[in-house]
Amino acid sequence: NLGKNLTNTMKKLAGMAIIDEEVVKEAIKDIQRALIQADVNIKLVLNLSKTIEKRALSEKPPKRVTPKEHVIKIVYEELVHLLGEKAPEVEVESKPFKILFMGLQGSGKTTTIGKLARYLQKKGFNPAVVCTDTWRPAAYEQLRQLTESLSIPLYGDPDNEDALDLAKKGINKFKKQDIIIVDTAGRHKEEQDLLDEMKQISTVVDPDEVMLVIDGTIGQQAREQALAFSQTTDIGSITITKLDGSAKGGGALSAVAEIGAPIKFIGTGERIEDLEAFDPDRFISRLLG
Amino acid sequence: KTISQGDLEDVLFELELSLLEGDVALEVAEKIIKSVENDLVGRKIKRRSDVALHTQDALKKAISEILMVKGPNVMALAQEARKAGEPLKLMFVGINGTGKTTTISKLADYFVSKGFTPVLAASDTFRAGAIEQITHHAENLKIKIIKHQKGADPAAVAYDAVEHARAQKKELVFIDTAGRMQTNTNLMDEMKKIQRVVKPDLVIFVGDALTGNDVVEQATKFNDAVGLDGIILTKADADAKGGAALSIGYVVQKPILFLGVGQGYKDIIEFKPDWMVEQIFG
Ligand SMILES: Nc1nc2c(ncn2[C@@H]2O[C@H](COP(=O)(O)OP(=O)(O)OP(=O)(O)O)[C@@H](O)[C@H]2O)c(=O)[nH]1
Ligand SMILES: Nc1nc2c(ncn2[C@@H]2O[C@H](COP(=O)(O)OP(=O)(O)OP(=O)(O)O)[C@@H](O)[C@H]2O)c(=O)[nH]1
Ligand SMILES: [Mg+2]
Ligand SMILES: [Mg+2]
Repeated sequence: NLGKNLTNTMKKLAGMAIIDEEVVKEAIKDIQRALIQADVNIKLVLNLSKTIEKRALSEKPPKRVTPKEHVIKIVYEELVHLLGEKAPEVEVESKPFKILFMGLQGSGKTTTIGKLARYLQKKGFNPAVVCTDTWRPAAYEQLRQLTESLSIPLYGDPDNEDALDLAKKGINKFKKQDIIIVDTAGRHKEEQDLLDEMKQISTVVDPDEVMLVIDGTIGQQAREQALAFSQTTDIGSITITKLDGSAKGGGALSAVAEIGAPIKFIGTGERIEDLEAFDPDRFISRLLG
Repeated sequence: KTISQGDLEDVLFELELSLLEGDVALEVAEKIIKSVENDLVGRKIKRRSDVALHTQDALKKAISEILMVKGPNVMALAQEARKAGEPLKLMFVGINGTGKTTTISKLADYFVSKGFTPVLAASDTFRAGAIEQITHHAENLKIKIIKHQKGADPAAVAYDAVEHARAQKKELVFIDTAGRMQTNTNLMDEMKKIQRVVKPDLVIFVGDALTGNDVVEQATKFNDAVGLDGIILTKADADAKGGAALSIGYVVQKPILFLGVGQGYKDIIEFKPDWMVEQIFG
């Protein structure tokens, strides 16, 4: 179990009085393996470990900082450098503040929208939801069941096959609300027609924030898929879902590194309340096992 | 001359990298590379330049061996069920959002086209819109769906579906279950209960082909809980390199039966180990 490996190497480092190159290299190898097992992009892991090793061997640890603390601090700094210090909140400036959701099939967009709507409602906002998913059977019904008990207004029309038209009508209907959250059908980078549709939806919605939803269990493809989404419109923020399972969510790290959007929330379950503000410290310690 | 460990170092490193970048889980990639190394060290070669080619062949061989697992022939079993007058029961399990419901509708469509009459069991009684989603598919395919109200006992729905299939001489029952994290003990127990009550002939794990290292945990825990008879990997059309197939195959030694390659009813293909070799070696 990798967590144990890392602990053992860290113990070795802890036992050292001064930096021993061999032990440091061993520690870096274990960190590498931890990050790979956490699904961080391979190239990113190789680059990170080069940087970490260079810093660990060239930087003199400050007085009374043990080699172990020194290496851990460097690993930590490099990861925080990628992730950002603390995720900014959803900052509602102009009204209606429009949030456009996008992501791969089954990543958790619709469920997250229910959660986010509740989260914003608790903060005193007046959110509304628009369903533009014309592909998935019962997509509107799913959102209806999520928003109904919260008395959150929802617009959708299962008989309308035009996502753009739905977006236009929904934005228009809710122009008096504080916040409008727009749900879209899942899509991936090989579906060029759906990516084009997303470009058009984004033009119609003219979002104040674009939220990319990433499945916490995704592997090496996270980077490529995130790139494809970022080419349809600027991505403002990321939510990683399904972190209540055993996945570490390293794929999302690669997406952040690639498109530069901060992670704002994580999904930790299927219930409406299972949405947490992103905490880089907890994410990193989970990443390293 | 014979191949030495030193000869292999660089080429094996590159190979491991391509496995990892292809979404093969780390522990599986390491084990595969180790077995390739053991296979090659000490082998006689004519020229040093032959090492790369020998290594590629050894890797292809290792991949094929992992994936060549004898699996159930669902069509043959369905035909036997028809003869015996006893429905073949398939239960579909996996974590949230992998494509279970969509995959069931694809398989149902396939068997309808072959003259069978499947029955669907809406045993996801929890998620918003779940019953409506599968009902919509049943209506499109013009097949019977057995469903209760939201929040009902999933095992009871599955049981009713089997009873209906028996009474009406329908050959196939597809049981759709809710997505669940293998770390959620209550939900894993719920799944075991469905299995106890209904005793499915086949338990099929539906995984997302884009999944990374976690697929090892998922497949292992689901296999430990209910025993898997086959695997279906979905969303292979997303340009998934599909290393998850190799990881699962290695770890639970169960056959990958099908690949989901899109969201339409026809978007399902038989899994062939050659596909995996093609993915890894481009
Ligand atoms: N355990 C867990 N399940 C989640 C989480 N977020 C979403 N889900 C589940 O994942 C599955 C897919 O969620 P959806 O919200 O339908 O995903 P989607 O992205 O809207 O899917 P498409 O619209 O088909 O692309 C559902 O079973 C959700 O309940 C999470 O944080 N944890
Ligand atoms: N591109 C693509 N999308 C797929 C494939 N299989 C399923 N999907 C999509 O993935 C999303 C989730 O599919 P579902 O069938 O709802 O998944 P599920 O496992 O039943 O989800 P839960 O019941 O919520 O756990 C839907 O948008 C499907 O259309 C596939 O092979 N390719
Ligand atoms: Mg959705
Ligand atoms: Mg389902």
